[in-house]
Amino acid sequence: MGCFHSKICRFSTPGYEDPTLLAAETAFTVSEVEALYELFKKISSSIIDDGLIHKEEFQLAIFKNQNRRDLFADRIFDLFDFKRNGVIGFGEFVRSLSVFHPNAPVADKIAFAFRLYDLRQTGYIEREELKEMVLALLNESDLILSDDIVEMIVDKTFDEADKKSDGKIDEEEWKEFVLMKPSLLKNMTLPYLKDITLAFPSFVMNSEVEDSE
Amino acid sequence: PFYNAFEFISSMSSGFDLSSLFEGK
Repeated sequence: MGCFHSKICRFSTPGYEDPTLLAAETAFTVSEVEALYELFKKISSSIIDDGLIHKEEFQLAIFKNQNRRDLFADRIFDLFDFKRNGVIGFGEFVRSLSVFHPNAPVADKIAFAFRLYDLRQTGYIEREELKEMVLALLNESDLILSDDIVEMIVDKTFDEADKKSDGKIDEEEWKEFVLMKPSLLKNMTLPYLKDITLAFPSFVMNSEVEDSE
Repeated sequence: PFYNAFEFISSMSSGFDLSSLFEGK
């Protein structure tokens, strides 16, 4: 039996949250949050139609292949899943994507990227973690680099970023480092998010608000 | 050539490029 009213359907969806509240907390307008719901519905129904994004659905949306694994896609999924229940609800999706909005504060982007690289969640990016990430990516690519070259790249990075020379990069060092090298935050901004209402015009049909701005 | 490990990671990891979420929408 289908839903007769889209609003009732949405509010009975697990993890759904009021777009007005989400817009107030994030870099998005109400219209943009509603357009994001169209994207969310598509991703969250791609394998299991339960109104939640499972890891396989997230991977399918990123790689167009649910079986492909990637260290960073896993890490990003875990960071989006801030309730730590193994799935991403609509509120988590919007709040997390907000960091990637062109208008989001740079400090939020810097903090998110730090948490992404802090694989073991120790509060530091450690030398071994950084090498592990480089090796994981090399494994997934056709690029071959000798261990000496990898060591050299990691050493040079630590020479520049680890100002305290204690073998780990803390959040303050990370902030100073990326402010010197803003290109490292390139992946933290998604220009698409500014045009999300154009990408999902169907949100207008399902809008809950008369005037969304 | 990459002289910076983070530059290498952000350039090489397709899992860190969320723009693909919007492709084929």
